Amino acid sequence: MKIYSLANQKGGVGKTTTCLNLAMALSKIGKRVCVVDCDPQSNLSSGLGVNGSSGNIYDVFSQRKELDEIIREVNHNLFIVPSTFDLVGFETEVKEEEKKEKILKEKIIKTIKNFDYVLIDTPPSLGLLTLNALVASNSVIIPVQGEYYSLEGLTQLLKTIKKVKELLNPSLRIRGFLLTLFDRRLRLAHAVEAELRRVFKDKVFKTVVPRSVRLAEAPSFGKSVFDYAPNSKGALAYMELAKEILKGDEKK
Amino acid sequence: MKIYSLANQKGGVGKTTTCLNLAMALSKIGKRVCVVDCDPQSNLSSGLGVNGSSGNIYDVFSQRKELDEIIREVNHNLFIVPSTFDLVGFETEVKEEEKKEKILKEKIIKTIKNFDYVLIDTPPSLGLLTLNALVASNSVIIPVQGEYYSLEGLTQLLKTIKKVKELLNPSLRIRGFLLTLFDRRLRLAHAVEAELRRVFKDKVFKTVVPRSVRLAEAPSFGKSVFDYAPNSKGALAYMELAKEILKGDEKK
Ligand SMILES: Nc1ncnc2c1ncn2[C@@H]1O[C@H](COP(=O)(O)OP(=O)(O)OP(=O)(O)O)[C@@H](O)[C@H]1O
Ligand SMILES: Nc1ncnc2c1ncn2[C@@H]1O[C@H](COP(=O)(O)OP(=O)(O)OP(=O)(O)O)[C@@H](O)[C@H]1O
Ligand SMILES: [Mg+2]
Ligand SMILES: [Mg+2]
Repeated sequence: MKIYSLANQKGGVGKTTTCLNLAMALSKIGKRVCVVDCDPQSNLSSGLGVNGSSGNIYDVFSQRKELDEIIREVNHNLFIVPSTFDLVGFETEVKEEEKKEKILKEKIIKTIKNFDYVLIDTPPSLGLLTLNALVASNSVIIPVQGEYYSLEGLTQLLKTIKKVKELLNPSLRIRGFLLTLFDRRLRLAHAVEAELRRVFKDKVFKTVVPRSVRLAEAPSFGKSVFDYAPNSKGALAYMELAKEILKGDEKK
Repeated sequence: MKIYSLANQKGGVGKTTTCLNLAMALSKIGKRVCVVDCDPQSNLSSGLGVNGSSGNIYDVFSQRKELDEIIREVNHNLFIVPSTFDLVGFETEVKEEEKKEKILKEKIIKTIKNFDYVLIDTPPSLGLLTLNALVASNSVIIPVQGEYYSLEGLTQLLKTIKKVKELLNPSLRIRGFLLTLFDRRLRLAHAVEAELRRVFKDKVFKTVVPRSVRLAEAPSFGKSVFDYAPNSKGALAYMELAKEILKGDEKK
């Protein structure tokens, strides 16, 4: 079972959009996929038309329920652990127990089985929720928007990943950097791509997700881009990404 | 002294870009302005070319320094309280002292004087740092991107503002909703604008900030859009916003 986190503390770089549509692409290829919404904003849940009020990840973090009690089916190959705004209280409510970064990892080990992929969406921060996701994962996909603040934030993100690897999860590695919201007409976007590929070389996915309004419209219908606009640039890019990831994973 | 927070837990909607360029516009009109970077990402600081390593807001939240000891001049009418990544530790480090939401308010009252405007940039979350900014402010500017997730997140933001007003800061009010990153060619953007103006009426600024690549390029030079591309759509929009805010404030 491959467990990937989507992480980048820079806001609005396409973490949720990537988690949702990559998961859907993998499920359409035939993989059994579970997505976990670890963001109080709950955009992943609402983007798939799922409401977390009758059972959600906050119940799990607060030790009231197990993951298999609240998991929901989206289609026969895709399942979701929904979130709720109340999750915002977790970081200040959790007691100083020494294993507060390992709660999600232990919960996944306990009841999440029989999936090929688990994808975890994280909030735009490097706080306790994102740490839980990084500790529970065997690798991280880092969406990067082709803009300055997004590139600048990578230094801190990589320091945090390194610290998690040293102290909490030695098997954590970077699965890849994904260029998102990419506008081919802008010099800035190409400059960021060139810099990213120069520094991180083949750790940057070949697939680049273009800016495509269909990707921004789909969540208002509670659908993935595949169900909303299957022939759009966004749908083709996320299917291409799914295939690139599968090819790389099969080699290992 | 008017103290405004820029707040919206949705990531990447233009909080920092608005804080920086609105402050610069007000300072060019002749107002004396102080910006406060309350985000561990420190984008406001780096966007103005200021490095917070030798004195920052984390020193103030940790009670090691006062604001007037670390404030820096950007130009003769604009000053900044810079941030640092270390601020990310504040939310879990602060003891359960009963006034943890009021630290920033008390620090501002103590040493920040002789400014016409104080603008506070916040991280993409509704955690303790944003609460400190809301408690310290007399009003909030809410940047809203013309997209579904940004509109959806407003419900929680308004609930949080209402709670802060009831429990911690009775004088807090909404100064206005600002449409940002607006792409006139997209139906989705116009749909979000129509919904926003229908629900919030004249609380939505007349000024709309268009998507303009100059605004995304400027921070890589540590400059505001006024110093980088003074005739760009972005510069004109933020100057228009400054004038609209001044006009509204003078009426009261
Ligand atoms: N390739 C794309 N083309 C067009 N719009 C996109 C694309 N990817 C994402 N979007 C839109 O851009 C906005 C930001 O994307 P998204 O919410 O997925 O980012 P995020 O990193 O999860 O944000 P946050 O930091 O708030 O969690 C959303 O409104 C989304 O619909
Ligand atoms: N009007 C605009 N036109 C073009 N690009 C813009 C505009 N406003 C902001 N940007 C760019 O969009 C990205 C998001 O903006 P910004 O960082 O200001 O948002 P934010 O809400 O502060 O994000 P975060 O939630 O991470 O703090 C940045 O790369 C910025 O340079
Ligand atoms: Mg998200
Ligand atoms: Mg910001």
